[in-house]
Amino acid sequence: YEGVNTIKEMGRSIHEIPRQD
Amino acid sequence: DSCIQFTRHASDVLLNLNRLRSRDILTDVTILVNRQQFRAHKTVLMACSGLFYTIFTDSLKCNLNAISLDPKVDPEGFAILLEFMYTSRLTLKESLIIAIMNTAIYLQMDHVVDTCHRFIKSSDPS
Repeated sequence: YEGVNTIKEMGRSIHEIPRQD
Repeated sequence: DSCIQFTRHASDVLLNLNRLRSRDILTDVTILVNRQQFRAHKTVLMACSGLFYTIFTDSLKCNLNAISLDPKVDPEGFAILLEFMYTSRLTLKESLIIAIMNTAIYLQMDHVVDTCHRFIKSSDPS
């Protein structure tokens, strides 16, 4: 990914799957 | 007692999952987006997308081996989000950012939607 300016996102990226539904 | 944490383990696991995807090893579903097809692992799709979590936890749909998405979904946007799922890197091409955000909304990937929103606002305050 050289040449692309990379922005670091420190926050959550995806949903959290519940322990049980 | 001690505990050793391998700090790069999560990214090493993800890299191997992406290797399995590219070699079509244990992929168990084909996602049809308009005329394009994408092979993937249901578990990775469920872990990253609320829509796929809902589909594959539904006892009537969890055994499907092909899923057609709504024709409004942009295949390029989907490809970029699938790549994100398996790499943690979201490629934001200027011409595609709206398609990516709309696809993320459709796939119920809220954190990606929020991040795209902030990126658009920061790069175009007007």
